[in-house]
Amino acid sequence: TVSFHDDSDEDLLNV
Amino acid sequence: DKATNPSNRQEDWEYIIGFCDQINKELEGPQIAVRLLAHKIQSPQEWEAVQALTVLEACMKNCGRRFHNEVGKFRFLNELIKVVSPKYLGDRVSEKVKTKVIELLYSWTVALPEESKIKDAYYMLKRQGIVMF
Repeated sequence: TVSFHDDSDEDLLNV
Repeated sequence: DKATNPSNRQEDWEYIIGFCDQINKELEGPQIAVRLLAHKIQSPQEWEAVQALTVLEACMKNCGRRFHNEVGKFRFLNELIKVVSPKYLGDRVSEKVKTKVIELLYSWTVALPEESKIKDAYYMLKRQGIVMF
């Protein structure tokens, strides 16, 4: 099986 | 669930190490694990959250770079930030849990300097006055 490697990310939260 | 069960009398290292082993065995282990851990760390039950932080620390020591990469993404770091920030869950979370989250973040800035987003998150909390010392 081929696995999808997820390299995505979101932005740092602002607190 | 077993490694963070609130009815555990003490931390159950058999299950904690079992969780680490499972991460190491599975291709998508780190991605799945950090989602599960983020959820437990945000538990309203302090003991469940504390155990989840122990599991997280154990995974950082035993699951290598694949796991570090996942923890070092803002996607996961943001979930930790929510725990300590009064804008999110901070007012409802115990000092014990918040202190442990900050201690872990700090320890990783020292131990894993290559995970630069961890530093970004930690110093942002410092600038915002959420980390005092």
